[in-house]
Amino acid sequence: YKSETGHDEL
Amino acid sequence: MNIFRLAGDMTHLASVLVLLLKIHTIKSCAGVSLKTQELYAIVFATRYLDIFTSFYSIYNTLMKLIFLGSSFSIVWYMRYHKTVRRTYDREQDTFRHWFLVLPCLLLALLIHEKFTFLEVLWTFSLYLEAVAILPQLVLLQRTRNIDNLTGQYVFLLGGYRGFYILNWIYRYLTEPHFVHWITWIAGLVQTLLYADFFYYYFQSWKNNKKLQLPA
Repeated sequence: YKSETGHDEL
Repeated sequence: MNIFRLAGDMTHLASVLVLLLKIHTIKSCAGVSLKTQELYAIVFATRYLDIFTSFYSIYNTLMKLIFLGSSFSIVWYMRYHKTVRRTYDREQDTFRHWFLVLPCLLLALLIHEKFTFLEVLWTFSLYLEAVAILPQLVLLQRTRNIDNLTGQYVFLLGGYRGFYILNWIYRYLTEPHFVHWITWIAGLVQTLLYADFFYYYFQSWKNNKKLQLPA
């Protein structure tokens, strides 16, 4: 599982 | 959104706005590296392509638009504004910035999480951001004497990096599966590049002197 949440950063 | 992330974003925003305001009001870009500013414009343009494909929050979209707008405005001022462009230290700002772009692109093609167009460009923007400050640091070293605003600009950018690292530690501890090696290593490299500058910045602040970098 790889989280996509890193992309919610600027 | 945690407090470190917000503080990081705000110092990042402040750094760009301080620079734009300086250029706009005093009509001078002395001491500012156009090479670094062009690299940041490329960083934002390649990273924020996802405003067309995914939506996170109004905050996220708004900030992306501000960063895109302000970075391209700075480049426009330095290249085309009839007064500002004359104050640009063209002869001193000689860093071959394309030599940073190509290796970063190559690295992004080799090391990424997913091989898709957006993901490779996003990864490229992380690598490029890590080294984009180099032309500015070289220019600071060459001109040695730095006016307060240019010093503050780099100081704020360094602050942004520091807060982002705290933000990653916080997210790693509080969010399940928050592991982003590429982002972290690129971010760490970027922060280390500021360490040298920070050393001299604090020295000058402690001694209450104008910031001078060694040749």
